[in-house]
Amino acid sequence: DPNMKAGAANEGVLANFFNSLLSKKTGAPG
Amino acid sequence: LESCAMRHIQTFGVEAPCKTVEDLTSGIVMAQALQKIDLVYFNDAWISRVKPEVGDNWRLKISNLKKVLKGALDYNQEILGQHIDDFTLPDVNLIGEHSDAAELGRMLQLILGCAVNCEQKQEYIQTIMMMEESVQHVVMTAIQELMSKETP
Repeated sequence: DPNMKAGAANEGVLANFFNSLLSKKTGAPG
Repeated sequence: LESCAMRHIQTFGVEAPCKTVEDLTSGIVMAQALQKIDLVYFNDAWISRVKPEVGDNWRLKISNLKKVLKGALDYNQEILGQHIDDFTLPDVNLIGEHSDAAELGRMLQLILGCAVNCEQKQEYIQTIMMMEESVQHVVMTAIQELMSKETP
């Protein structure tokens, strides 16, 4: 079902994005 | 953006009412949200400068909104180590005087940026990941726009 595939792909994109935010280092140096 | 950003700010559980665009135009909800993000930086001295009882006084609202905006921008620079460049800043006059939803959305976008980059970002990001996909998508786009305008 192409709709289910699109939904799963969308979920993957969202999960990847937010997981990348979680692992991103932030904070002013020093 | 403004609708999803409102949904997001409601997850902060601030004391001030947070149901309508009008509720947010005083700046109090946003100030309380910033305080939840970083209680050390947005301390009691800072929040005491945001006037709580503004009623319909749009001049007081604008004064509060200016403090919130400056606070969010300074926080990005001083604590998160990022300068937001080339981002169309929200027009606080339109928010305070005319309850402009689009400008309010841009203000909430900045606060969203603070939340997903702060020390406690895990909590805020995980909350977003539990929201509806459509909301997550808008939030993701809003964060990506901010990130594209940030310079270390």
